Amino acid sequence: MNIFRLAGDMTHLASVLVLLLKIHTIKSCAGISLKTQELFAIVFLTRYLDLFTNFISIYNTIMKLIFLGSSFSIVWYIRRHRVVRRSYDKDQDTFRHFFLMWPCLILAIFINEKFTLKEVMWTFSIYLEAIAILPQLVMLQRTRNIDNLTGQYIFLLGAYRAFYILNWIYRYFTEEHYVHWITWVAGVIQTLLYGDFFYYYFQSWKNNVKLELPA
Amino acid sequence: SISGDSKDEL
Repeated sequence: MNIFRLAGDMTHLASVLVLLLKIHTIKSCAGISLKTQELFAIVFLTRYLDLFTNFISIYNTIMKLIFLGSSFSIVWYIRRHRVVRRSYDKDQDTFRHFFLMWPCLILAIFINEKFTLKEVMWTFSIYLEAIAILPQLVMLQRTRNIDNLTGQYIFLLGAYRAFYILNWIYRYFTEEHYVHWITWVAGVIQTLLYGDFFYYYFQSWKNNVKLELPA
Repeated sequence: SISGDSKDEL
């Protein structure tokens, strides 16, 4: 474990906590895309199939359980919670997200490191994670006005991805046989998707004004 | 750690 990997995991964890905090304490999911949250739940479910068969460390197991538990409880909150679900902006969240899964699955069947069920599902989760943020970004563009917690949530998610790229660069130079084209290409694409958001986030931070995306 | 294993990432 290097410092970049740890920073990546911690910003990822923080992003989830910020979102849960918003939903749990304010009882609101305004500005949050259920479509993106459902995709994240599928990402973790298909990636952690080896949760009970491939032990790596206590840290890994606990983090996996946190990401699984949090992603499914966020989806539950938005869909089922009596108060929270009323704040869900359904009309702004119209992305046909399940259509994103097919190309990811087909790509995973053809481009993977090993053709086994577990490996194909793992690769599928890597591809799906790369584009899972799209419904959320589309929703941001539409609503334009972004509250602080939603802005911080997306910023932390983007930071998590950026730290993972630094982690891969570090591991490439410090470990033998560390070449993983699939995760790298998917990871870079995923990080680039946050580029636009980062730009406006830093602008608003620098000028000390409320974050607002251009029409 | 085992070299080159990306499955230890989250």
